[in-house]
Amino acid sequence: IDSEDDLLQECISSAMPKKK
Amino acid sequence: PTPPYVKWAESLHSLLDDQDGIQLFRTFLRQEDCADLLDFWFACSGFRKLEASECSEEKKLKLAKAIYKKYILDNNGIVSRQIKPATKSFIKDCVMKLHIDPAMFDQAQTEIQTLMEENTYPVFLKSDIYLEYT
Repeated sequence: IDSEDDLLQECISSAMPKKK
Repeated sequence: PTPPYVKWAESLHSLLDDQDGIQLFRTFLRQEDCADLLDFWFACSGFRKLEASECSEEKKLKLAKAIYKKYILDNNGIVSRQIKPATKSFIKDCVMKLHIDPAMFDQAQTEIQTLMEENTYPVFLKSDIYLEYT
């Protein structure tokens, strides 16, 4: 489960805009 | 220059294009107990971006299953309740048949984005949390 949550978190973060 | 919080009120995309705006919107959504809408929207965007990266088919399948299990499988979840049944069964078929396509979550993302644009985003712009911030 952890690895799935980590994978999801990594995916969500990858779509976030970079800090301006 | 236009203050960021003024740009956030121009459109949902301008809000989601700014980390501070995302943070404030997520805090508001968490208060409304629907932060999953935003996380799902970003997860769909992140999944589509995988196509451009050199990630393995196995990782794409694992991620597609994780998104499906976390946001769609449980019919009581806020995301699952807002997505049309036909869209949910399409995604289920893709996962079950291992037809992992970069665009498999696009329709579901569009439906959630429409919900946010027509509902949660306008309410956010009138919320205490946004008005206090401005």
